[in-house]
Amino acid sequence: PPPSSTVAPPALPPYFIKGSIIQLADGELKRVEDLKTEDFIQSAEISSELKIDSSTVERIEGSHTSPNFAVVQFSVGEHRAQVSVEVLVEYPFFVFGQGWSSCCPDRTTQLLELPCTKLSVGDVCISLTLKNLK
Amino acid sequence: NVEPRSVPVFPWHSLVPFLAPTQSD
Repeated sequence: PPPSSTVAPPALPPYFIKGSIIQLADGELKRVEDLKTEDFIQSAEISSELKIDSSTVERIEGSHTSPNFAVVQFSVGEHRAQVSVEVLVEYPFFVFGQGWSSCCPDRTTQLLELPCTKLSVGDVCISLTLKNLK
Repeated sequence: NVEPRSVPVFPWHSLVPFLAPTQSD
């Protein structure tokens, strides 16, 4: 058996747990594991404040802070702005046309039961910005 | 009989990271 970890995982948001009920912008309810790319796109189209941006994964590194964290660098939107986020390795991102992906999908599946693939450089994730950001 | 439980419902945008680049006009 694999060695047991004594590190307590930091809490992830509850809505990523398999079976969580998500409300789309048109009021429709779906389970988190059933969400499709179109659900996010259509919800953003309805939204008056939010718009979807494409965020391409440029780099994935281990965090200096903790082995439980990773630093993911994205190139965001048409201006390809560089944004880095430090997240738990099991934190899921939604990849266009693919679905939930994380730096450590085994851990995501173990902790959340959320079906998940490996987040890789070049993946295009769904992210949000404000529509009227000036 | 099983009492129906109230299940939390989360808005779709909770699940999407807010990667807002700084923009200059």
